[in-house]
Amino acid sequence: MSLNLHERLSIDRSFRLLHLTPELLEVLKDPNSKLQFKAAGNDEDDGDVVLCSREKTWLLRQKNHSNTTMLMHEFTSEQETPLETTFGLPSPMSDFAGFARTTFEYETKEVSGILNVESIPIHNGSSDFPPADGRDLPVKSMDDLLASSACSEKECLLQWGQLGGCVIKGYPCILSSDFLTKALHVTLMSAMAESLNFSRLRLGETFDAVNKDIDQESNPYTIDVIKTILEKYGEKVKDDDDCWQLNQKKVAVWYGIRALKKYASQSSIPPAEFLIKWKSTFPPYAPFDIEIEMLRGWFFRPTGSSLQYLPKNTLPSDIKERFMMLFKLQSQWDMDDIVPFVEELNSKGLKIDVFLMKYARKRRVGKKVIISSR
Amino acid sequence: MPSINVSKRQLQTLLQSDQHQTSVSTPLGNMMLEIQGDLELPRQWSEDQRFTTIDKEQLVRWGLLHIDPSRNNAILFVGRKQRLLGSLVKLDTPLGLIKFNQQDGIVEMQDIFYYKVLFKSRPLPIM
Amino acid sequence: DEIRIWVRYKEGFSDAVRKNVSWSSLWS
Repeated sequence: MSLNLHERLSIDRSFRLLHLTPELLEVLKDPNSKLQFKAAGNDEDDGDVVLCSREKTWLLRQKNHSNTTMLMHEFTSEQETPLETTFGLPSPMSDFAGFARTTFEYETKEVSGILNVESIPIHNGSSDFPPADGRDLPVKSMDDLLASSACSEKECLLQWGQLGGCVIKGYPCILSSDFLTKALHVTLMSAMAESLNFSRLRLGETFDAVNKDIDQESNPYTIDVIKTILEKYGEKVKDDDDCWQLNQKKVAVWYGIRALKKYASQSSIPPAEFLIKWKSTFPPYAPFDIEIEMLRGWFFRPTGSSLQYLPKNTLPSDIKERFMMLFKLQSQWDMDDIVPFVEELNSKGLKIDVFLMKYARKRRVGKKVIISSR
Repeated sequence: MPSINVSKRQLQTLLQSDQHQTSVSTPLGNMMLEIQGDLELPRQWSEDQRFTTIDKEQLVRWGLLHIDPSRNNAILFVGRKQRLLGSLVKLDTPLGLIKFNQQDGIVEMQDIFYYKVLFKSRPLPIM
Repeated sequence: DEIRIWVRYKEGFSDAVRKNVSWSSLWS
């Protein structure tokens, strides 16, 4: 089969070639799906372009190459093309015209979408949020938040829930740590007082329980706040949009971290004493089981078994310096205690043993694995 | 933060019927041709039988492509002096053809390539 | 023949360079 090849004298530079992975092809085939190009950051050229479906995010990477690629379209020639008899080939059956050339392709790599919370205000429960007409609030809606994040809708909502994000009168905000703690405490107490089932907490019932006997004028525990508490400390019950199962471990850990901060910041505390203090911070009769191991990644042991609060955000972000500081604070670590402090810096995704061995020494003592400096 | 939806209007029938490219050109009539080198073509109109105008577009005829579908071999005659040997190659990853229309602010996926015609050997003279 | 139609062959093929994409480069 022979084809005449032509090219337009003026080439169209607006075409691009995009790698379509099997996952992307699935999205394309779904008539209800949508795909959107987005750029992270606030300026037009600030951040990298990503491609988002409703559930996933792909980073675009431009792969240049040294060949000439011509994109061509078949057309019907009005004129009879003079036969090129030089080559002794069959007469051309049709004509193609080059309309674009490219020297690169866009590769697509699936990545974790990142929610952009840079401009989202922290709300501590005060009654003056939001300001009238959302004045001075750069992000005025969840749609705005999604549009400004290099993130799919599903990933956005998941991260939003985990962060303690709340929408008050339509305006996105993040509840402060203190406000979250108060709201959680009040929710648990109210739920227990009304004998609500922690495995099936409905938003309406829970809100009613919290707001029983509260003066509505000064009440900061709006239905939006209660929803945030259920999202952050619970999991949606399958096939029921309005029902959450409380994640008891998450609640216990939240209280535990606050207890470490309160009772073990300035000096260390023996574990048995800490367990009592931790338990005392819960609402009375709260049914949560607690174990020191749940708080790994939040404490170190300066002497023997006693515990002292250590937030990750006080540690160096350079991996070598982080290990150095950790060994300065505690010369030998149980592997399970040190891993939560360093695994976020394992950017190459190495097996944890291999990663630890790059920066520390590992040895077995009985059933335990002990990590110390090289 | 800028964002724009990708329209797949042109692809819809194709995707739903599960038709896709199995030879030189796609069901929508597009072809991808790749040469290991620079292809030099005139950019100015000339009064020569190789120049034509179709639908107000000025074109220059520059080559003849011959495909043997049974063996996926291809021969490309470039101008009057060069001959290249190549083949129809299946792409490792299908490529979406996307147009970024700045004037209308529209992004449209127009086609999907599963194959390309590739010429990576040194051009031979035409005897 | 003043009309030049010609392939200037390149000995090798390279495609190692990869970089992130900016918004303006999608449209330029």
